[in-house]
Amino acid sequence: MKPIIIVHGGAGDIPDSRVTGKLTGTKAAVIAGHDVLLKGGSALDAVEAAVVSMEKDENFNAGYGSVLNLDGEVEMEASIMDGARLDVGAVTLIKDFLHPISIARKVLSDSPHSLLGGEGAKRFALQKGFETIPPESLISQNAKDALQKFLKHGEFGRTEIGIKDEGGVG
Amino acid sequence: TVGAVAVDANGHVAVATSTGGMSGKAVGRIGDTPQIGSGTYADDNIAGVSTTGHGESILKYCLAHSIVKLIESGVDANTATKKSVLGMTKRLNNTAGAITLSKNGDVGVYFSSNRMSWAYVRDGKIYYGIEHDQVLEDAYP
Repeated sequence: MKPIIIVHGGAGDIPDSRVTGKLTGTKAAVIAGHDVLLKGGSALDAVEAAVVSMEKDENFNAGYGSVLNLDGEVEMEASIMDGARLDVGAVTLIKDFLHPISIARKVLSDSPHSLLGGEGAKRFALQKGFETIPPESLISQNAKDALQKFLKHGEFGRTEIGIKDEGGVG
Repeated sequence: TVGAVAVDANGHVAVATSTGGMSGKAVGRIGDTPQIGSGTYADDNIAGVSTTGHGESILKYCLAHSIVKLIESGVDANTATKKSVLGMTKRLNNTAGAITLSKNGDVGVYFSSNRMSWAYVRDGKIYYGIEHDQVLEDAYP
Protein backbone atom coordinates (compact mmCIF):
# COMPACT_ATOMS: atom_id res chain seq x y z
CA MET A 1 0.00 0.00 0.00
CA LYS A 2 1.30 3.41 -0.96
CA PRO A 3 0.70 5.64 2.09
CA ILE A 4 -1.42 8.73 1.67
CA ILE A 5 -2.77 11.53 3.85
CA ILE A 6 -5.39 14.24 3.33
CA VAL A 7 -6.15 17.15 5.65
CA HIS A 8 -8.75 19.89 5.98
CA GLY A 9 -8.56 23.23 7.74
CA GLY A 10 -12.25 23.84 8.27
CA ALA A 11 -15.31 24.74 6.23
CA GLY A 12 -17.34 27.93 6.33
CA ASP A 13 -17.56 31.49 5.19
CA ILE A 14 -13.81 32.08 5.30
CA PRO A 15 -13.06 35.75 4.59
CA ASP A 16 -10.56 36.67 1.88
CA SER A 17 -8.12 37.93 4.52
CA ARG A 18 -7.79 34.40 5.94
CA VAL A 19 -7.38 32.46 2.69
CA THR A 20 -3.59 32.69 2.35
CA GLY A 21 -3.00 31.68 5.96
CA LYS A 22 -5.40 28.76 5.63
CA LEU A 23 -3.72 27.47 2.47
CA THR A 24 -0.21 27.84 3.90
CA GLY A 25 -1.16 26.12 7.14
CA THR A 26 -3.07 23.34 5.40
CA LYS A 27 -0.06 22.53 3.20
CA ALA A 28 2.25 22.61 6.22
CA ALA A 29 -0.04 20.16 8.01
CA VAL A 30 -0.20 17.69 5.15
CA ILE A 31 3.59 17.81 4.86
CA ALA A 32 3.94 17.16 8.61
CA GLY A 33 1.69 14.14 8.33
CA HIS A 34 3.19 12.84 5.11
CA ASP A 35 6.72 13.10 6.51
CA VAL A 36 5.63 10.73 9.29
CA LEU A 37 4.33 8.25 6.72
CA LEU A 38 7.53 8.52 4.66
CA LYS A 39 9.54 7.57 7.73
CA GLY A 40 7.42 4.47 8.21
CA GLY A 41 5.12 5.94 10.83
CA SER A 42 1.60 4.67 11.33
CA ALA A 43 -1.57 6.29 10.06
CA LEU A 44 -2.38 7.22 13.66
CA ASP A 45 1.01 8.95 14.05
CA ALA A 46 0.49 10.79 10.77
CA VAL A 47 -2.99 12.16 11.46
CA GLU A 48 -1.95 13.26 14.95
CA ALA A 49 1.10 15.08 13.55
CA ALA A 50 -1.00 16.83 10.91
CA VAL A 51 -3.60 17.99 13.41
CA VAL A 52 -0.94 19.08 15.93
CA SER A 53 0.49 21.28 13.19
CA MET A 54 -2.84 23.05 12.73
CA GLU A 55 -3.58 23.27 16.48
CA LYS A 56 -0.45 25.41 16.81
CA ASP A 57 -1.50 27.71 13.98
CA GLU A 58 -3.81 30.65 14.69
CA ASN A 59 -5.26 30.37 11.19
CA PHE A 60 -7.34 27.43 12.33
CA ASN A 61 -10.20 26.92 14.74
CA ALA A 62 -8.43 24.36 16.95
CA GLY A 63 -5.91 24.67 19.76
CA TYR A 64 -4.41 28.18 19.58
CA GLY A 65 -6.86 30.29 17.59
CA SER A 66 -9.97 28.38 18.66
CA VAL A 67 -13.16 30.39 18.66
CA LEU A 68 -14.59 31.51 22.00
CA ASN A 69 -17.70 30.52 23.92
CA LEU A 70 -20.10 33.06 25.41
CA ASP A 71 -17.86 33.45 28.45
CA GLY A 72 -14.94 34.35 26.18
CA GLU A 73 -13.14 31.08 26.87
CA VAL A 74 -11.54 28.49 24.62
CA GLU A 75 -13.36 25.19 25.15
CA MET A 76 -12.14 22.51 22.75
CA GLU A 77 -12.85 18.97 21.61
CA ALA A 78 -11.03 16.35 19.56
CA SER A 79 -11.30 12.75 18.46
CA ILE A 80 -9.10 10.13 16.86
CA MET A 81 -10.00 6.71 15.47
CA ASP A 82 -7.95 3.66 14.55
CA GLY A 83 -9.59 1.78 11.70
CA ALA A 84 -7.76 -1.46 12.44
CA ARG A 85 -9.75 -2.23 15.60
CA LEU A 86 -12.33 0.57 15.53
CA ASP A 87 -10.63 1.95 18.64
CA VAL A 88 -11.49 5.54 19.47
CA GLY A 89 -10.34 8.27 21.82
CA ALA A 90 -11.98 11.65 22.29
CA VAL A 91 -12.10 14.63 24.61
CA THR A 92 -14.60 17.44 24.96
CA LEU A 93 -15.08 20.62 27.01
CA ILE A 94 -11.33 20.73 27.51
CA LYS A 95 -9.48 23.96 28.32
CA ASP A 96 -5.93 25.09 28.92
CA PHE A 97 -4.14 22.55 26.70
CA LEU A 98 -2.60 23.32 23.32
CA HIS A 99 -3.08 19.88 21.79
CA PRO A 100 -6.44 18.24 22.52
CA ILE A 101 -5.80 15.71 19.74
CA SER A 102 -2.81 14.27 21.65
CA ILE A 103 -4.94 13.91 24.77
CA ALA A 104 -7.60 12.16 22.68
CA ARG A 105 -4.92 9.78 21.43
CA LYS A 106 -3.99 8.98 25.02
CA VAL A 107 -7.64 8.24 25.77
CA LEU A 108 -7.50 5.78 22.87
CA SER A 109 -4.26 4.12 23.94
CA ASP A 110 -4.26 4.41 27.74
CA SER A 111 -7.89 4.31 28.81
CA PRO A 112 -10.74 1.81 28.71
CA HIS A 113 -13.05 4.69 27.73
CA SER A 114 -13.82 6.40 24.44
CA LEU A 115 -14.78 9.96 25.40
CA LEU A 116 -13.75 12.02 28.40
CA GLY A 117 -15.10 15.50 29.09
CA GLY A 118 -14.45 18.58 31.15
CA GLU A 119 -12.79 18.21 34.52
CA GLY A 120 -12.31 14.47 34.05
CA ALA A 121 -10.55 14.99 30.75
CA LYS A 122 -8.29 17.57 32.36
CA ARG A 123 -7.48 15.25 35.25
CA PHE A 124 -6.69 12.42 32.81
CA ALA A 125 -4.43 14.68 30.75
CA LEU A 126 -2.50 15.81 33.81
CA GLN A 127 -2.10 12.20 34.92
CA LYS A 128 -0.64 11.40 31.50
CA GLY A 129 1.92 14.18 31.72
CA PHE A 130 0.28 16.89 29.63
CA GLU A 131 0.92 20.40 30.94
CA THR A 132 -1.61 23.18 31.10
CA ILE A 133 -0.92 26.56 29.59
CA PRO A 134 -2.44 29.92 30.55
CA PRO A 135 -5.94 30.10 29.04
CA GLU A 136 -5.26 33.48 27.44
CA SER A 137 -2.36 31.98 25.49
CA LEU A 138 -4.90 30.05 23.38
CA ILE A 139 -6.87 33.16 22.47
CA SER A 140 -6.11 34.93 19.18
CA GLN A 141 -7.22 38.41 18.17
CA ASN A 142 -9.29 36.89 15.39
CA ALA A 143 -11.22 34.81 17.94
CA LYS A 144 -11.85 37.89 20.09
CA ASP A 145 -13.10 39.78 17.06
CA ALA A 146 -15.36 36.91 16.03
CA LEU A 147 -16.96 36.79 19.47
CA GLN A 148 -17.52 40.54 19.48
CA LYS A 149 -19.11 40.28 16.08
CA PHE A 150 -21.37 37.53 17.32
CA LEU A 151 -22.36 39.48 20.43
CA LYS A 152 -23.07 42.56 18.34
CA HIS A 153 -24.83 40.99 15.40
CA GLY A 154 -25.76 37.50 16.53
CA GLU A 155 -23.84 36.00 13.63
CA PHE A 156 -22.47 32.57 14.34
CA GLY A 157 -18.76 32.14 13.77
CA ARG A 158 -17.48 32.81 10.30
CA THR A 159 -14.87 30.11 10.80
CA GLU A 160 -17.54 27.47 11.29
CA ILE A 161 -20.76 28.40 9.58
CA GLY A 162 -21.33 30.41 6.49
CA ILE A 163 -23.49 33.48 6.95
CA LYS A 164 -23.93 34.34 3.28
CA ASP A 165 -26.12 32.45 0.84
CA GLU A 166 -26.67 29.68 3.33
CA GLY A 167 -30.42 29.58 3.44
CA GLY A 168 -30.90 30.66 6.99
CA VAL A 169 -27.92 29.04 8.63
CA GLY A 170 -27.27 30.32 12.12
CA THR B 1 -12.20 22.68 12.81
CA VAL B 2 -9.23 20.75 11.43
CA GLY B 3 -8.90 17.12 10.45
CA ALA B 4 -6.73 14.49 8.81
CA VAL B 5 -7.23 11.05 7.28
CA ALA B 6 -4.35 8.70 6.48
CA VAL B 7 -3.73 5.23 5.11
CA ASP B 8 -0.31 3.87 6.01
CA ALA B 9 1.95 1.34 4.28
CA ASN B 10 0.24 -1.50 6.13
CA GLY B 11 -3.18 -0.43 4.88
CA HIS B 12 -4.33 0.88 8.24
CA VAL B 13 -6.75 3.80 8.20
CA ALA B 14 -6.77 6.49 10.89
CA VAL B 15 -8.64 9.77 11.30
CA ALA B 16 -8.19 12.74 13.64
CA THR B 17 -10.37 15.84 14.10
CA SER B 18 -9.95 18.79 16.47
CA THR B 19 -11.96 21.98 16.99
CA GLY B 20 -12.80 24.99 19.09
CA GLY B 21 -16.44 24.69 18.07
CA MET B 22 -18.45 27.69 16.95
CA SER B 23 -17.99 31.29 17.99
CA GLY B 24 -20.54 32.41 20.58
CA LYS B 25 -21.47 28.85 21.54
CA ALA B 26 -23.03 28.19 24.91
CA VAL B 27 -20.67 27.14 27.67
CA GLY B 28 -20.73 23.34 27.74
CA ARG B 29 -21.88 22.93 24.13
CA ILE B 30 -20.57 19.75 22.53
CA GLY B 31 -20.50 19.47 18.75
CA ASP B 32 -19.88 16.71 16.25
CA THR B 33 -16.11 16.51 16.50
CA PRO B 34 -15.77 14.23 19.54
CA GLN B 35 -18.78 12.12 18.60
CA ILE B 36 -17.61 9.11 16.65
CA GLY B 37 -19.54 8.64 13.43
CA SER B 38 -20.33 12.34 13.21
CA GLY B 39 -17.01 14.21 13.06
CA THR B 40 -14.70 11.24 12.66
CA TYR B 41 -14.85 7.64 11.45
CA ALA B 42 -12.27 5.07 10.35
CA ASP B 43 -12.54 1.45 9.30
CA ASP B 44 -9.64 -0.42 7.69
CA ASN B 45 -12.17 -2.46 5.72
CA ILE B 46 -13.79 0.57 4.10
CA ALA B 47 -12.52 4.17 4.51
CA GLY B 48 -11.82 7.10 6.83
CA VAL B 49 -13.62 10.46 7.05
CA SER B 50 -13.16 13.75 8.93
CA THR B 51 -15.90 16.39 8.77
CA THR B 52 -16.29 20.12 9.46
CA GLY B 53 -19.10 22.62 9.40
CA HIS B 54 -22.39 23.01 11.26
CA GLY B 55 -21.83 20.64 14.16
CA GLU B 56 -25.43 20.14 15.24
CA SER B 57 -26.39 19.14 11.70
CA ILE B 58 -23.35 16.90 11.22
CA LEU B 59 -24.10 14.96 14.37
CA LYS B 60 -27.82 14.60 13.58
CA TYR B 61 -26.87 13.19 10.17
CA CYS B 62 -23.93 11.07 11.46
CA LEU B 63 -22.11 12.51 8.48
CA ALA B 64 -18.76 10.70 8.70
CA HIS B 65 -20.40 7.31 9.15
CA SER B 66 -22.90 7.97 6.37
CA ILE B 67 -20.04 8.55 3.92
CA VAL B 68 -18.27 5.38 5.02
CA LYS B 69 -21.44 3.32 4.63
CA LEU B 70 -21.98 4.67 1.11
CA ILE B 71 -18.46 3.59 0.18
CA GLU B 72 -19.14 0.18 1.70
CA SER B 73 -22.12 -0.11 -0.65
CA GLY B 74 -19.87 0.40 -3.66
CA VAL B 75 -19.93 4.16 -4.20
CA ASP B 76 -16.52 5.76 -4.90
CA ALA B 77 -14.96 8.04 -2.25
CA ASN B 78 -15.56 11.34 -3.99
CA THR B 79 -19.15 10.61 -4.96
CA ALA B 80 -19.95 9.31 -1.48
CA THR B 81 -18.49 12.44 0.13
CA LYS B 82 -20.43 14.77 -2.15
CA LYS B 83 -23.66 12.80 -1.87
CA SER B 84 -23.65 12.72 1.93
CA VAL B 85 -22.66 16.36 2.40
CA LEU B 86 -25.36 17.48 -0.03
CA GLY B 87 -27.84 15.09 1.59
CA MET B 88 -27.19 16.62 4.99
CA THR B 89 -27.44 20.14 3.61
CA LYS B 90 -30.71 19.41 1.83
CA ARG B 91 -32.24 17.65 4.85
CA LEU B 92 -31.13 20.11 7.53
CA ASN B 93 -30.48 23.34 5.62
CA ASN B 94 -26.99 23.78 7.04
CA THR B 95 -23.57 23.40 5.50
CA ALA B 96 -20.61 21.09 6.00
CA GLY B 97 -17.50 19.69 4.38
CA ALA B 98 -15.65 16.38 4.54
CA ILE B 99 -12.43 14.72 3.48
CA THR B 100 -12.32 11.00 2.74
CA LEU B 101 -9.80 8.30 1.91
CA SER B 102 -10.99 4.86 0.89
CA LYS B 103 -9.00 1.88 2.15
CA ASN B 104 -7.28 1.89 -1.27
CA GLY B 105 -6.29 5.55 -0.99
CA ASP B 106 -8.97 7.01 -3.25
CA VAL B 107 -9.63 10.65 -2.35
CA GLY B 108 -12.92 12.37 -1.62
CA VAL B 109 -13.28 16.11 -0.98
CA TYR B 110 -16.51 18.08 -0.91
CA PHE B 111 -18.07 21.03 0.90
CA SER B 112 -21.42 22.77 0.72
CA SER B 113 -20.11 25.80 2.60
CA ASN B 114 -18.56 28.75 0.77
CA ARG B 115 -15.01 27.57 1.34
CA MET B 116 -13.00 24.73 2.88
CA SER B 117 -9.22 24.40 2.82
CA TRP B 118 -7.85 20.93 2.07
CA ALA B 119 -4.63 19.29 0.86
CA TYR B 120 -3.26 15.86 0.05
CA VAL B 121 0.01 14.43 -1.23
CA ARG B 122 0.29 12.03 -4.16
CA ASP B 123 3.19 11.12 -6.46
CA GLY B 124 5.51 13.87 -5.29
CA LYS B 125 2.95 16.66 -5.51
CA ILE B 126 0.78 18.51 -3.03
CA TYR B 127 -2.75 19.04 -4.30
CA TYR B 128 -4.75 21.66 -2.43
CA GLY B 129 -7.55 24.19 -2.62
CA ILE B 130 -10.11 26.26 -0.77
CA GLU B 131 -12.69 27.28 -3.41
CA HIS B 132 -15.25 25.08 -5.12
CA ASP B 133 -13.81 23.12 -8.07
CA GLN B 134 -10.32 24.50 -7.35
CA VAL B 135 -7.35 22.11 -7.46
CA LEU B 136 -3.93 23.74 -7.12
CA GLU B 137 -0.65 21.83 -7.06
CA ASP B 138 2.87 22.35 -5.75
CA ALA B 139 5.91 20.10 -5.83
CA TYR B 140 6.45 18.24 -2.55
CA PRO B 141 9.39 19.98 -0.81
